[in-house]
Amino acid sequence: GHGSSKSPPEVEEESHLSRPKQKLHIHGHQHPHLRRIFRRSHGNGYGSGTSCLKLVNAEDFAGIALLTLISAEMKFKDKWLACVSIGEQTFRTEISDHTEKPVWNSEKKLILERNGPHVARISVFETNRISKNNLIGYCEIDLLEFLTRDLDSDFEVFELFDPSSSDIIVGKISISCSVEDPIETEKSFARRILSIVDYNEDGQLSFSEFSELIKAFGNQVAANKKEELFKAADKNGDGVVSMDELADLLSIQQEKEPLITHCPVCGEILEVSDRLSTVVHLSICFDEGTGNQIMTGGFLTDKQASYGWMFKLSEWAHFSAYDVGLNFGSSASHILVFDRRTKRLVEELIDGKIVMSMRAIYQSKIGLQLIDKGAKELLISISEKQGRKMNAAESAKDIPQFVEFFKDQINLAEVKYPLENFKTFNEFFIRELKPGARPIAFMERDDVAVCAADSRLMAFKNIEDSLRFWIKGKKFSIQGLLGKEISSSTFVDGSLVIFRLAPQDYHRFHVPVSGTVEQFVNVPGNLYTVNPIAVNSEYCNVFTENKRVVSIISTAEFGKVAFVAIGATMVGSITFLKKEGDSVKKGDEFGYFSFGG
Amino acid sequence: STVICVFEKGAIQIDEDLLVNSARSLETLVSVGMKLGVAARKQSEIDLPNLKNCVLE
Repeated sequence: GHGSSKSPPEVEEESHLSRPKQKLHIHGHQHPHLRRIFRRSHGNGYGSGTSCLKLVNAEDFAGIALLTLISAEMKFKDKWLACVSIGEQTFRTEISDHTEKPVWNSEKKLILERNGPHVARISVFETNRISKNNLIGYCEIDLLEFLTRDLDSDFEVFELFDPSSSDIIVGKISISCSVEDPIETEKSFARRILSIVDYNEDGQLSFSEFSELIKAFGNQVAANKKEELFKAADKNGDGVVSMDELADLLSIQQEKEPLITHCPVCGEILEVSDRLSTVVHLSICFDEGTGNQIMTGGFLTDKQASYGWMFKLSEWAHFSAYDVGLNFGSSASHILVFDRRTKRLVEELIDGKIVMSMRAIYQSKIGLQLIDKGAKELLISISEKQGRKMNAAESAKDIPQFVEFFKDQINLAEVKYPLENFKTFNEFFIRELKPGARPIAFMERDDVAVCAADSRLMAFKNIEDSLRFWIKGKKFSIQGLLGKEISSSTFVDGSLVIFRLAPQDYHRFHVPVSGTVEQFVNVPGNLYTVNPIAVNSEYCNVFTENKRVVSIISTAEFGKVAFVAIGATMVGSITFLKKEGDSVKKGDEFGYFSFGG
Repeated sequence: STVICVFEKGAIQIDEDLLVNSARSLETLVSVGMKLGVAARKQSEIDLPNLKNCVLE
């Protein structure tokens, strides 16, 4: 680097480590050379008040580094932003005021790996309406050198060079960098993971929530003794595991007999001997995806996003994985559904890591920010790509595997044509059933409405009930669901019935009431998953933001009925078999969903 | 993918078992053609007693 030290801005140093020494074990050895620096929080964003470590030993160059882009001194007034890139990670600051001394105080977490990249490139851009982002200056900092140098200050000033000539200095930038305390990393991971498996959101893990977590870690030995582990974790014996208790269990247990053998998010097998790397991997994966993708200050572009991670945004994730089995990476989880026919509760298997990924992404502000910044387009492009693939002749070879995977849930005897008739996977996907395979209740009575799809159903007398028990998206409304072209006044405070189709289901939908099809309205939109995890998220508004087709059926017995077919990730193609003005009888085929965007 | 049907206020009397499960945030597995509910009688019909069911005492 090209740095020169300055006096520290209100930094206090602690002369001894306040935590017990064994807490600083990393990879089975102590860190004799670590010194902790406590910063005061200034209220201006500089210094978070958390404890950080400065490294003086190159061997320890692994963990999560906290890099703060503090401020710069430039040679002219403008609006400024700075970017930092290290390896595949890139972050940016907010845009400053119009000034020659921009202040960002932007703290970013970077993953530092042994033998990984350690030179950070910092670029400063001027930005205005005319020139957009114009690179003015840059510098390169060897973080290893920065962190191992013994300095009085925990921040440094670096000269910024003109991109066209490294002889010309165009300004200066102040930067600080420290390594996050491994204990803090572990605690922050415990906090994060607890918030994801804490289904009732009480800040503690019940035994069932704890069991889900242990299963998701993919360690069969640990899964078999989860009662024992729960008892060990629940130190105060109050029957629940708190965040601190979970953090302790993870740190102690991981040392003697690793609990976590697979990442619950990406399914990757973790190197059990490298405990810090495990925690770093998990923290980053939970926060930001697989670690293969590049984050740019909280936004994600389609070039940067990892296909694999995005795929896990939907229940279709295991469609790609059925050939390796649901239990790959972590144990299968389940969703409970009440089977109306058998009057029993049934478990529907869904991969635990997918459940967790979806919770992480759809039920957190961070996750939804990711989706907001570019991944929406990616979901559509993945779906379009999948549509092309499933319409190709080669896709027909996937049919037997799919049938085998869902053998308990697909009844081939009721399918109208034999499997060999389907020339593509999509043809099979929109398979017709034999006449009479789905008896229509009270066929002769038009005052009895029937179910519109083989599905998981939720029904509510009014919108308030639907919001209380199911749809948590803050922006949900009838007008939002039906779109601008249809007057919602007819349906205000109406009853709502939701039919959710799962991958293995018969994907044709039928008319629930007899009448006349008045109109169809296409409403363009996104292709979020329609899984309950997303529907139950207060941050996500799948029903009012997803692509959909709204049709209005005029009936003698029920007045007008709005029928909304909503596309989802992978299955975004909606086809209707009736047209405006057609008379329809309840139970008639109305249309189908297929692979595509 | 999902289908949502919206009925006008008071137009349908949805089957009780479906409402009960939903009020427990529990989805019900159904098939095409299963009964969903019955058209609610007009308000005047609801307000007036059904004379056929009345008994003189």
